[in-house]
Amino acid sequence: AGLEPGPPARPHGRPLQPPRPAELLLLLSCPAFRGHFSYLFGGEEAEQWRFANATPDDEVSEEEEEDQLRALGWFALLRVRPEPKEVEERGPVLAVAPLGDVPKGAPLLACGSPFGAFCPDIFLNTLSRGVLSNSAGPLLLTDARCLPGTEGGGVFTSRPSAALVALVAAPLCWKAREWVGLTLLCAAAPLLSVARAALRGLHPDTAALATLLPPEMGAPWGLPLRYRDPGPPWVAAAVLVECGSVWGSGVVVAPGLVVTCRHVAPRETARVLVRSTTPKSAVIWGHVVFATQETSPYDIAVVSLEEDLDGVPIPVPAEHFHEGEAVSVVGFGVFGQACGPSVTSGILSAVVQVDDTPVMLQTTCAVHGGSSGGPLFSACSGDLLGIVASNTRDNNTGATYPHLNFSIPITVLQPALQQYSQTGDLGGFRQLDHASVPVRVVWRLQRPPAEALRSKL
Amino acid sequence: MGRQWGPAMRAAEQAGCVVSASRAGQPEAGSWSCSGVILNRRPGLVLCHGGIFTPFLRAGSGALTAASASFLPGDSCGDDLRLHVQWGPTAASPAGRAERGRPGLCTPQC
Repeated sequence: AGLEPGPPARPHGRPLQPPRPAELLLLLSCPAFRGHFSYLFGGEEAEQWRFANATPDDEVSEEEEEDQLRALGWFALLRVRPEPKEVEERGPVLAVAPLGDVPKGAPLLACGSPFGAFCPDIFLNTLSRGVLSNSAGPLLLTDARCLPGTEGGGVFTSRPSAALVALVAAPLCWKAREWVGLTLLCAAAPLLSVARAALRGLHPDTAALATLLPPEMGAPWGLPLRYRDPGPPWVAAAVLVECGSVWGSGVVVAPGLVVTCRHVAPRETARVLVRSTTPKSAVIWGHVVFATQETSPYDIAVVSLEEDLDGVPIPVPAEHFHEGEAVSVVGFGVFGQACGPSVTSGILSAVVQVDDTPVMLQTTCAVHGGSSGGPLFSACSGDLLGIVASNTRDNNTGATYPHLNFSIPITVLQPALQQYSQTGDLGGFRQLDHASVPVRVVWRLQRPPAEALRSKL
Repeated sequence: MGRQWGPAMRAAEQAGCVVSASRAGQPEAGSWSCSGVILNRRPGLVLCHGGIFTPFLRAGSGALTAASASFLPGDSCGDDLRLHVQWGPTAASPAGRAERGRPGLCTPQC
């Protein structure tokens, strides 16, 4: 069938404005971003981290990688040359969120063009969604997945209204050769402050441009901290757990009780240090009152604190699980003690049942080493769904998949937690050491044994 | 995407652009490109990533590591730097309107 006669076929994709010549006004960076970057990714950590656009195995010359690393926290202010007789509409004024106004866990929208100018007809302004995973001053992390070429792209929030929060600094992060699945951002507000100051100081004819840079949002953004969106309350229930040289995450399930993983706090009676970060930093000693046996498929340990953790909202344990629901993991993976817990978002991708009882939860959140023992929450209800136990590594290729991970349903633990809280009896926990064979098979990621073949004799 | 995202998506797509840098007279020598944000359309002020300028820095990438430096003037790059910015149709721009104004365009299945 012939095509209807029509306008000359456009190159695929959306009609674009032709490329416009521009001039470089400034190169600019945020010294605080670079300071936090050095603290979090420098020093002895440096050799673990790669921000190259290529995978760790790709050949990127050392000099090229050095250049990329040096330029990682730098941005540029350009002026597009006006076209003669052009009547460019001013367009909507871009709003900019003040630094620190977007809480951890808040949803974010990234907009960049994968592979840059390689094929803008197809890739221009591609969207990606995630949450603010962590922040250290103007250095922000999101789990919105971005690709090479999106560096410099804008990252926006939708609450209380659309505003520019940050620009993409490094779309790909690798730690110890594992893809981390997080994107490094630099907050926009401090960058624009540097630009304003530089424009005013550089040249009389550029000083006027300083007034044309978008302003930071006033109220409600400018509300005092106590009125600003504090973000999801459940983030505060995640704690850092240190047992000797091993550290991991944990979740407060009662004012004096923390659940973590056995591989974080393996021995009963071992002394454990628990650090909470919100509403205020607190460091409390505790000891392991229960840890499952190595043979148990449930990788769980329970820590009793020497004093109660005040002000930490105790999460509500979920009673049901809904595959596909929006979930969040809160854990100290990636940065550990260097800054507070990270929040990553995804969906509940599978609920594995044995005899109609949920025994394993799988999610698409980005989970990294150090997040074990951390809480899995329903992003809708804020209920505690489970305890993160592991992510996935392909032993053949050595590749790790942070976005496929396994959690122990809280319904497996809740009866024992209730019994212990009421009577101090560990009997309920001891049951976890006697999980049935089908449950063991599930957690060994094996196929359940087919019905035992009967002899014909 | 949920309704809550409407304004953020519009803001993102209005502001989104792509920036490419190349050498005068040597466009075939390849270009470097990245994404950017249009801060103001008149005059066109754009913020993009600085990584694409490293090859053009007169003093090399070492200039970026000066501890206290928070900015470098535009003439830190050589005169052979050529920059281009490209963005999509905007609600305001005539091109976008012309496209939007042509009813009946369709993509018949063959």
